[in-house]
Amino acid sequence: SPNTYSLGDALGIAQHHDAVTGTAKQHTTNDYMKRLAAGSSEAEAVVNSALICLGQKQLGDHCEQSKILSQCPLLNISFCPPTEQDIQEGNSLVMVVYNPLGWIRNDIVRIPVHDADLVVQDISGKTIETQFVAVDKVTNNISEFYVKANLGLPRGQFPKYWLLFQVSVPQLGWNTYFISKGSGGGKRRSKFLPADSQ
Amino acid sequence: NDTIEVGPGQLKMSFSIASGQLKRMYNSKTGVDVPIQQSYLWYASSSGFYSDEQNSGAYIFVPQGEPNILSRSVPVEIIRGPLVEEVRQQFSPWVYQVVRLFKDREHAEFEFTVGPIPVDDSVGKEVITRLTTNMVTDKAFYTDSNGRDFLKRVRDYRQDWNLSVNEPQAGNYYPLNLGIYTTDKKTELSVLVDRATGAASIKDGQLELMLHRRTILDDSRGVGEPLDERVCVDNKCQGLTLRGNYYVNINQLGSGARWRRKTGQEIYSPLLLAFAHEKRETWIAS
Repeated sequence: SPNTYSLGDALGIAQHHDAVTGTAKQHTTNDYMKRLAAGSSEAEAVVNSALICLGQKQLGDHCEQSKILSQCPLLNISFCPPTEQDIQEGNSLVMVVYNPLGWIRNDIVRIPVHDADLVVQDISGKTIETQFVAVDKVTNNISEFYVKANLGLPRGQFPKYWLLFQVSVPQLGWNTYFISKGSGGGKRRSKFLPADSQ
Repeated sequence: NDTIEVGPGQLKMSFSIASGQLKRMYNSKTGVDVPIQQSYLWYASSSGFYSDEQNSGAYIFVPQGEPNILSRSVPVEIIRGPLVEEVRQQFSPWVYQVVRLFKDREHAEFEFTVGPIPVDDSVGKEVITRLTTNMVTDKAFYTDSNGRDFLKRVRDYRQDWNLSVNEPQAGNYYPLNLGIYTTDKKTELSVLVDRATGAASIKDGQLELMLHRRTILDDSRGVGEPLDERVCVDNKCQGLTLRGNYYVNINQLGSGARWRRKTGQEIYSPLLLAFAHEKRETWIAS
């Protein structure tokens, strides 16, 4: 089963004074980065597994792990394969939001998408207000460069929009949202300005 | 008529149409109104000439005098909507910024993208952003102590010894993990950061944050390398590009602490998002 041992090791090592202050030699810094990335990736699997279990009825001592969740560590450069993937007819992009703090949070989330004809619903089926904002060229350029540097792969198709909507998450709890194709027949449902407008 | 107002909620910002620069922040609920400018500048890293052979490097920040402003006039693009309004500004080919004002938020989010810093001229550059207001701050500002209490700092002064400042910028820089703020008799101006960095108030009414450093010389204090991290793709290497956020709030005197405490924790512990492609009915049923 997934665990967080590598993350623990990486965090222990990264408490060296050179790591904290940024005075390590470059090859040492690269090693800190690699260890933290490995630990973070392992921890991501633990959290995904826990969220799946939280979201369903307990089946004895274990929970059904046939469903797979994934996270987006490169969201800051608009790289998020699960949200960029086309939503198949009859399917939804399921988004589970976890709040690690001890108070209710009403926040606006931002995810990259290809399609501006999407509808967001909460767990009760209520439609949530959305906004689509065009992704800027600077972000696309950085995304192209750093995705190749990180993954050794070409970036592929760039997402055209950021999809924004408001979420409400209980303290130390989670909520689920469903993003599905709209009925606009491919037409945009929300007004937005293209990236090159002044 | 020479400004454009942005913000879907109570917090508004106005930008000059002519220069594209921020001119004012105001909160329609609290009535706080602050004329404010925001700019990007870079300090030239000392290469020993100005400071007794001490180079600026990983251990020591030694700039060569006053910083250079990147741009007094910036191309600007404004995007409006019900949840967020954005102002996108290109300060130079290597400094880009998006300011976001969200509905129901008391602060502005500044997303900066800095780099790769050019060093073809053999000058190391240490890039800052600076907020300038007309607040009378009487040399005082406050920075966090390892993410804990904000402690009062006074420019060119230490409470427990007689300080002689030889380097006006570096002598007044403090480390940040959470943020920095300053006050006058009516208002508080607070900035929270998403990463450890350095910050200072070099003049009354000003706050500045160090965002990115690229030096070409070692500071001879032990690391043995300049701060010149590069990233390579297809055997083509370039300096790093950094992207991050800082958050700016204006408040009445004495009212900013609540925002700093709550928002500081929300920056440190953001909402965690996880995704799957599934049939809605199947997901709910389980």
